[in-house]
Amino acid sequence: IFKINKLDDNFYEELEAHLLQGDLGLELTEEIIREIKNKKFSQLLEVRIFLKEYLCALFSGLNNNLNLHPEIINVIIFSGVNGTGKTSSIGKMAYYLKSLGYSPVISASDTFRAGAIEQIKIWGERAGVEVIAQKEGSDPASVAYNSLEFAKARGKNVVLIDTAGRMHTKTNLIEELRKIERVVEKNLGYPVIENLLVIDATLGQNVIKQVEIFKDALNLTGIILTKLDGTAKGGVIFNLVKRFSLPVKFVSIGESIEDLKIFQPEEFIDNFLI
Amino acid sequence: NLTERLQNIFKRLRNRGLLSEKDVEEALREIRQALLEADVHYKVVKDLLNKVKEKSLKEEVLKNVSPFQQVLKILYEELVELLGKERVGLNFGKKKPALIFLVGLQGSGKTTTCVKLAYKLSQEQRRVMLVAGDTFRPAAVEQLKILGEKIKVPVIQEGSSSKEIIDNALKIGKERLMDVLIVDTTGRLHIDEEMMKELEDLTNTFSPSEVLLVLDGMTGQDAINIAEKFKQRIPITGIILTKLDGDARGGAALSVRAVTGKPIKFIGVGEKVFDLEYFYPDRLAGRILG
Ligand SMILES: Nc1nc2c(ncn2[C@@H]2O[C@H](COP(=O)(O)OP(=O)(O)OP(=O)(O)O)[C@@H](O)[C@H]2O)c(=O)[nH]1
Ligand SMILES: Nc1nc2c(ncn2[C@@H]2O[C@H](COP(=O)(O)OP(=O)(O)OP(=O)(O)O)[C@@H](O)[C@H]2O)c(=O)[nH]1
Ligand SMILES: [Mg+2]
Ligand SMILES: [Mg+2]
Repeated sequence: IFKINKLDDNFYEELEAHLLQGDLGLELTEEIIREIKNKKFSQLLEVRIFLKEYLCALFSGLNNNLNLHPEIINVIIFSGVNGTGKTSSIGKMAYYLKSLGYSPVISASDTFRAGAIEQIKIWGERAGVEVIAQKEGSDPASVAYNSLEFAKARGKNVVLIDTAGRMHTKTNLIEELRKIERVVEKNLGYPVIENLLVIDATLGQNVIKQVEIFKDALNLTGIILTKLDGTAKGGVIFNLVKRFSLPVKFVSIGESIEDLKIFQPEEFIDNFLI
Repeated sequence: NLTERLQNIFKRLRNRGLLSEKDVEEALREIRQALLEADVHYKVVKDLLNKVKEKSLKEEVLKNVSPFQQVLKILYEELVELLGKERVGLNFGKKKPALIFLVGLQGSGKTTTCVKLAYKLSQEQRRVMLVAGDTFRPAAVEQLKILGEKIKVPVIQEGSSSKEIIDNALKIGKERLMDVLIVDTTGRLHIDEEMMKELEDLTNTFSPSEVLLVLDGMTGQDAINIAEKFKQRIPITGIILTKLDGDARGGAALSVRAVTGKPIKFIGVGEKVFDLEYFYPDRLAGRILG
């Protein structure tokens, strides 16, 4: 879009098309275009600067660090709808935290989906991290409990809890996640340190409904945005950050163990505006 | 919702006869909002609205139908038309066993859908075998075997490359007088040259009677890019839209239809083996409109 030469109606139409096609959503797109028009810019460069500043401002004040304390057991829960990348993100996170000097253990609390336990055991092997599991069909909260006991006994300071994918519209399944949070808090005497919602960058406006429901039920502390190595721009993130003040902590840009990166707002925005 | 919003617009209209361009423009703005919120692609929305505008301005307002109902009816009909009017079944081709490939992006629901299809076909008294063609994802074959076991359908994985696995499965399938082989494939990005080349190579080698693109029903604007690239490289014969048991409006369906022209054959509505439904365009049209 920034190859166009003058700020005419054609330009605004192209800009609108670009923003919408990046999944920014109609409401935020119209708001931004209105603000740009009100500024009565004469230069293309002014528009680009304004856009970048506007989008960057949405992330200001948000803490996108993991709030880990090395002397306690830090529990990180990974939740989200089906197929977004929770299990593989845990493998990558275990590898990343180990490289920082933490000693993580993985809780195979997806006891529902076929092959979920086998899948995360392989990720555990890749990361050099132990996986605590029970058999398929057991209570996810009980696997979490066992993982905490294991962590205490073996001096592990991070417990990464995998959960089964679930639609936000299934109330009983959302309740199951609340139970895991409660069991952890009861066992440790303090809350889960991070509850990260794993969001697939190829998904559209429904993500907003997902966050609404998950955030209302759980103590969500952040987002992991996956599959940014595709062609999707993940523009729904701007709306999420604006509406829920939920920080994006990590992005996943591929299927290898080192493909989990700390979220950089400026880099994300530059890629969005291309 | 859209119906109420259009109703409010047209309440103010008193004239009978042809709808004025201004009336239609106002209605189209509301419709545009509804479609974009439903994840219909920007360009598909544009084309659709032009068609609706053209038809709305041509048609004389019927005696017992309000102008808004008229525009809504035209829109609904255009949607159903675009989604594909007739129900299209699976093509089993001439050779036995028939080969069905399921392809698509990572996490779209291919493995689960392979099992759902196997269940449906075995309920129809066909002899089915599942082929574990995903050699990349950790425990992909375990996932398929556990699910296959539940529905008593054999899962075959003999060989180390996808090509070998399918080739061996065909031999075994012929020996065991199988009717259909359903092949699960590795999730891949439409822009991953190596992976798309592999798929191109597999479809050229084996000429499956069905290559079904499995797409997550919650996909946003990117659906156009995905559909375009897959259609460019391989002979897609149909589409399966998954995860429509949530509340995503499913606008990606229109994008995929517009780009590929291929029929949506099934929709996934849950994680269980029987959560596969035939596709009904009128139902999805209503869902997209909200
Ligand atoms: N290209 C790409 N693929 C990814 C990325 N993250 C995850 N995947 C792939 O997406 C697929 C699903 O990942 P999983 O980790 O199984 O997702 P999940 O959320 O645990 O899935 P369920 O437990 O079934 O809900 C796998 O094939 C992953 O390799 C990413 O950043 N890029
Ligand atoms: N709610 C719901 N979940 C589904 C549906 N179809 C598949 N899933 C779930 O989506 C997740 C991903 O499904 P898979 O079958 O592993 O997807 P895949 O395309 O084989 O993934 P990769 O092999 O990693 O590319 C799993 O949790 C499935 O149970 C559906 O129609 N509804
Ligand atoms: Mg998982
Ligand atoms: Mg699979």
